[in-house]
Amino acid sequence: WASVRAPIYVSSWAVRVSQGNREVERLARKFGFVNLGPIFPDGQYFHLRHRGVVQQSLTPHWGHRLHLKKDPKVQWFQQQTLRRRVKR
Amino acid sequence: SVVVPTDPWFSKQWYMNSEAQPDLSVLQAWGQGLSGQGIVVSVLDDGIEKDHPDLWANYDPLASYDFNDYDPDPQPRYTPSDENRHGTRCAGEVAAMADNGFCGVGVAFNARIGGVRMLDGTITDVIEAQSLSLQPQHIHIYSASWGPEDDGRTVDGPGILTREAFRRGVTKGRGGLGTLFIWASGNGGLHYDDCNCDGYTNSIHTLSVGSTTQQGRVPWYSEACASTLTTTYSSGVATDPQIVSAAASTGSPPQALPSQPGLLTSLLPHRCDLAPSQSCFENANPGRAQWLTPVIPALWEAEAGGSRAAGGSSPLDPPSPILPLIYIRKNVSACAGRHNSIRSLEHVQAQLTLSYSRRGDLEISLTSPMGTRSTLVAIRPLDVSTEGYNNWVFMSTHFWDENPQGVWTLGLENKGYYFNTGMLYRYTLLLYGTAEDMTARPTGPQVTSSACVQRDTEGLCQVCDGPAYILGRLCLAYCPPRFFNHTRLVTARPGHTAALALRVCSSCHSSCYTCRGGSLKDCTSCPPSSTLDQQQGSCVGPTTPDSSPRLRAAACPQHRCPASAMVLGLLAMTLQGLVLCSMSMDLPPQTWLSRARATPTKPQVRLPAGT
Repeated sequence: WASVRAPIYVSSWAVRVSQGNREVERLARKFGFVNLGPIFPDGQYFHLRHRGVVQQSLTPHWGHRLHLKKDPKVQWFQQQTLRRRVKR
Repeated sequence: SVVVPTDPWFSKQWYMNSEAQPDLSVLQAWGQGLSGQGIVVSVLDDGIEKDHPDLWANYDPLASYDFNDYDPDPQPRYTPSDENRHGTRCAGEVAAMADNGFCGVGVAFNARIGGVRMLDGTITDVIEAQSLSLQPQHIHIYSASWGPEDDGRTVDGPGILTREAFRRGVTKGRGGLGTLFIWASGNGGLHYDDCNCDGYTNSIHTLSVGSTTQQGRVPWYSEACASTLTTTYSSGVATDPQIVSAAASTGSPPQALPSQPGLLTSLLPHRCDLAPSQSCFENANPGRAQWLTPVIPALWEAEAGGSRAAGGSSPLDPPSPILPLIYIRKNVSACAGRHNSIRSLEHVQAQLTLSYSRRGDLEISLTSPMGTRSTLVAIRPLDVSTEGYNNWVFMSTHFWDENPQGVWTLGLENKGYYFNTGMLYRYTLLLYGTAEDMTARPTGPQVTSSACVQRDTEGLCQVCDGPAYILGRLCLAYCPPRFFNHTRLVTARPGHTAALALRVCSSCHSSCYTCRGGSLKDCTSCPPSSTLDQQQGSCVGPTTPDSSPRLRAAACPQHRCPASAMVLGLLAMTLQGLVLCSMSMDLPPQTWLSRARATPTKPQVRLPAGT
């Protein structure tokens, strides 16, 4: 659990599409995302950004949440939140 | 010969030039040519200067990248206040060039060094996961000196993707040997922070490094931490000798970066195919021989299948109120009597789900059957959260080498406001360890100081220059469990008159724990699950699917398969039913689950204490 501060949602998502990049490109075109490429070398997890979504928000984007939830090819997705990290 | 760099600030690098006691024997190691050759390190920070006079020769572009905005040139962008020099200083302490007449020198001055720029922009789970997954087959070590805020009130850790990145690195990185993630433990000393509340530092996948000043004092910024695996020299207050930062754009400022020497230490010996125990670090004055041993911490051994895990979980039905002081005692058998029982502990994790009116007032401790008490988290006066802990994993390395069997005691004590209240919903104890009988280890130095003086083309040792036994790439004073020592005659080579008598360690039969020969009937002692037939000289016990040298995922008999038991356990929790598995016959059924993993796949090699 993060501590008491509310999460700050950013305009990018992580998705898992086991069919790979081509399917992600289709998904991106369909919902207006920009495919920023795979997160891991094996190409199952992808990083998407949506220029139409505000860069930082206190609430998640329900519309895209619904889109990704209903798409049969998306096994998992997560809208990204800001992570507070400090140098030591 | 001893190599002494001719850099202007080397004389000030007290932690390397033999001034500090205990001495880290850096110069002797350099004398043997151990200087990070062949190792690639990536510093996950705000980028490093690739044209710096201390770094340009060792800079590795493949280990450098900018994940925030994919800038083709991931060097730091310095602000007027020179803020983004954190990564460069880290990199310099690791691999600053030797004898270049500038600043000081890095301990691993021949290592390749790269820098990921990720801290100077938006940080998300994706950014962290990508940074920790950069070129996993090219980069050996990822160094991170960052984490959740050290404000004494945060409980935070890696996200889903970052945890996946750790898991992939450990299991697939470095060609399957496991990537090494070195993490600077927290700097929240001033805020009474505890690094067990930092999910990166207390992760089973990271090597957490603490700090000490030259005099062995705890620096002001250092925080309590039961999960620290090793400690390194670092700077303290202004009056303490400082760590020289070998590479910074503006000269060589003596600023401290707590993780560096520890990182450097881990760089030098780079025979990474074996995994020693942490006990390599226990020797307060590591001798030269210690530099010969790989210093990959034992937890990699755990991940590579060389160790075992046992554990148990217990949802409470109904949840138990947390009184001002409660103790929960459980008798744990750690798979005793089974072929994968644990006899020697390494890491211990306690995973708790509880609510509490003022989280920071609750001190949580764990006491082992042998009486060692480890404070998993002490009072944190600034943590006023009412959210408690949800499946939070606390880790301790304080029980290392102990026998886990017996009564474990979990202590929850309210050290704050008298009227604090809370409920304990679930607790899970995970034990990581090996089957080695520590009491059977011979006392005295285990790994001889003799180095391998002749290797074959694969790097395997051919000749040790002292009374030692050859095992793979090492020279050992005795052969560890699962091996027996004997002398092998090697036919004389052309130009040599006499045959060579090599003292070597060879594998016992897989059913034996110790033996005097390689046959089934040469056993001298057996693994816990079987007994020695004195007449036959062989081990009698349940045949296990794991006795073959290949890795098997589930070690317990099927109906107790840990994964399914855990799933059942979770179902049970949701259905408020009792846990269906039990760990040991002498336990009440709802107490513990048994979860054990594979027996060692390859001969279990573990460097004994003092190595």
